[in-house]
Amino acid sequence: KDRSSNSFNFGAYHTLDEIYAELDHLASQYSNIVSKLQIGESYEKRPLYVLKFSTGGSNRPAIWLDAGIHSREWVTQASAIWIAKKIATDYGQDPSITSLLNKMDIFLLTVSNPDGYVFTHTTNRMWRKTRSKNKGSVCFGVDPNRNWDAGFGGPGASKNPCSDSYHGPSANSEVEVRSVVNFIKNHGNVRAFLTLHSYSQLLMYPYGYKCTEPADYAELDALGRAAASSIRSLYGTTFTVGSICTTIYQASGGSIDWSYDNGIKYSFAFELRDTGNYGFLLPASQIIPTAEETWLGLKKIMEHVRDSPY
Amino acid sequence: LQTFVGHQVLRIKTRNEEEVKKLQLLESLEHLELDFWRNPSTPAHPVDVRVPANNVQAVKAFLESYGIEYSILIEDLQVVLDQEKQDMEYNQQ
Repeated sequence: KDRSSNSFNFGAYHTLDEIYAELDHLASQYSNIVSKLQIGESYEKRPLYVLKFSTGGSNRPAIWLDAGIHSREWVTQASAIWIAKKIATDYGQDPSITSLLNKMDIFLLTVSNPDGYVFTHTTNRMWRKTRSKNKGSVCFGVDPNRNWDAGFGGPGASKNPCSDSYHGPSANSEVEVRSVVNFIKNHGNVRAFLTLHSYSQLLMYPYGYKCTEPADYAELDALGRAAASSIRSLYGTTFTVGSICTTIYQASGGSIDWSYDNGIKYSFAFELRDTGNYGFLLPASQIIPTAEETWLGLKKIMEHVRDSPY
Repeated sequence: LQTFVGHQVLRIKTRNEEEVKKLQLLESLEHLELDFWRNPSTPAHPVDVRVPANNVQAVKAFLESYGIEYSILIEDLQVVLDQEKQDMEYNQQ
């Protein structure tokens, strides 16, 4: 297969195989800054691939970005692929991204929950969880954003294996979660943790498992508002900014609470378009506008991280 | 392949904490197989919920009996899914 051809349609939804093929293509086409790493495998033994954007150096400070932990939120996996291409093409062209990558690495997990993603394509478009088997239950899967070791099992997560917000038998029980935790802990120098979800247009910071303000509340709130303003500047899409608890509802075991409590100050969760007309079925024609505006918000945060070492 | 013919997505607007509590009760009724896209939290935040076709009437009756305001966001989810599938097939061609 000709790896130099560029036939991937960023304005369409794709199967997991197509996305994974495009990761190879990006790593091949932009081999000077992009490489593909496998950080583990899913419950059903699918690889978990991360794209590493780096200009060299060892153990540089890094930004973590993931998408698709809730499998049905298809616009997030699609946006992540667009963002991967954007980072690769902007390096050397956009002074801001160039200076960022000359100082830091970016790790991008485009499909955090590959089993769930395949299941949404083959069996149930509305599937949100992993596909692990739950002992003693006929129901499958754990909500991987209730499975992190952050107030695990507390309010806003279900103990019922049949629920869409089932927290799982123990923190990190899901290999998809455990793989990310191990990767970030082993890396040891991740300075920002950004996660993409979709539906309802929110930009949130910790906490979700408790309704108290994080120590860095003022800075995170101001940065979140600046990012939301950048998002709005392109197409007028409005994001609500706040902590998970005050913005939506109390929810325990979430990823950004774990990252924040483990010393990653700049921890944010994005909820991309839309506000209800399509739900998780955002038309493909909106993928690129969504990715474009999201990129502006991400860039605002990443620039702040670059300029605010801690 | 699981289909969603007749599934509706409702947007529910609550006016006070009491109505939020009613929705939290609705959320706990597992036999209705509701899929909350936005869970009940505070009166300021609307609730979006996917309701299977055979439970649409029961849920609407529940809401109406308590005078809770709602609107239909998606009339038939399968219609939207079919459109999405068609778009993907077109793209693959």
